[in-house]
Amino acid sequence: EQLFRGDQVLRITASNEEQITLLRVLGEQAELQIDFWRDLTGPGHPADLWVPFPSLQAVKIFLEFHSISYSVMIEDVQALLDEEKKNMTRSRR
Amino acid sequence: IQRSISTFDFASYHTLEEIYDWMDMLVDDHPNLVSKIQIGQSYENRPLYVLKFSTGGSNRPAIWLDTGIHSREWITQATGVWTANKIVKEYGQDPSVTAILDSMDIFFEIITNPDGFVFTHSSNRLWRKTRSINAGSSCVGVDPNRNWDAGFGGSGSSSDPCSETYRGPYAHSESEVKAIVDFIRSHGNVKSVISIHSYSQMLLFPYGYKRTPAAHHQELNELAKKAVSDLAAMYGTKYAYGSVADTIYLADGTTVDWAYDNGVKYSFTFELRDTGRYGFLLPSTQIIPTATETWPALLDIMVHVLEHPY
Repeated sequence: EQLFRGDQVLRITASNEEQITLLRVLGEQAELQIDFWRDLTGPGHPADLWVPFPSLQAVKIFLEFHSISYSVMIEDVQALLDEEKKNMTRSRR
Repeated sequence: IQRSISTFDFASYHTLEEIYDWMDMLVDDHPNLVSKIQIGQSYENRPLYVLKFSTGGSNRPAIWLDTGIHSREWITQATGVWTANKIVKEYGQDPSVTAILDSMDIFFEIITNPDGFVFTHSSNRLWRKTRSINAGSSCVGVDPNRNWDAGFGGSGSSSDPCSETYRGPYAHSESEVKAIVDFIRSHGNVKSVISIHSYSQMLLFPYGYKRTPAAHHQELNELAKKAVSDLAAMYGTKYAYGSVADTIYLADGTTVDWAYDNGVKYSFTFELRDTGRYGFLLPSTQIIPTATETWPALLDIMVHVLEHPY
């Protein structure tokens, strides 16, 4: 079973087209293994980016370097999955 | 253990087995209204089941609904289960549902990507694609919403098997997609296709693979506007609406574009509720509110299809 300990989901809001282009470039970097859960649609619209733990530093540095505003939407993906699993087990019981 | 439809918990997430068992119970309890048909097999040989809601007749005009083509979007499969149950409950009670089913059939594929769905339960909760092996790559799976023969292969999808939007080697390469294509084509009288996803809160229609407005853009836009307004009336959930290309981005090879290009005028795709925090990990407490608010919008589309034969 794949675990997602420490993976985060970032809510990113690009303020202009230039930032959107930068984010698209970021998304194309296969080695980061990031995944847009909610895609980029336009300036001012939030996008949600799943970032595996090993890529967190690189992604956050990239966002901050380019002054792209973001917040952490999910602190630890695995913690939520654990909670979900617990709820399912409880409900089945 | 005696099976009972009355004890099924619609407010919980369920495994494939539990949902398939529930489908059998629904059919057993309503044999004159619901039947289960198998339209094919998944890559890993799981049956692809469709619930048929019909009050009789032969090759009636039909509405196609599917949920969960992206396996990790659990709220959609859960909404599908609730909605199928709602259709049964409302037939004979709600005049709109009754009128629809008195002259049309509804086909509902609740688990459109069973391999992916099982994988989300066993190995990777965040799995989106099918589970087919890609020749020459260690990455598994194809995005089944980029695999349709509508602008297939364009820049609004990926040629990289490791990408979440990998389009696959050729259009309809995925058995899960091909089964729907074959079914809709062989039926020949499908008037509406509604493909349900999550999350983002949007109601979208063709086109996604080009910016050119669909021939029926105005009618689809007005219908979408009414549907999202009725949806919002329940809990105030705000939806965006419009063509895929205008509202989000260019996306090639999608279900709704294929349906529209194959003569299904009322082709829509939903992106269900996002609470703004959990994304695909929406807590199960959100299932009933999501399904409940989606219902009037679905009904708007289905009633419009009934009242605007073509």
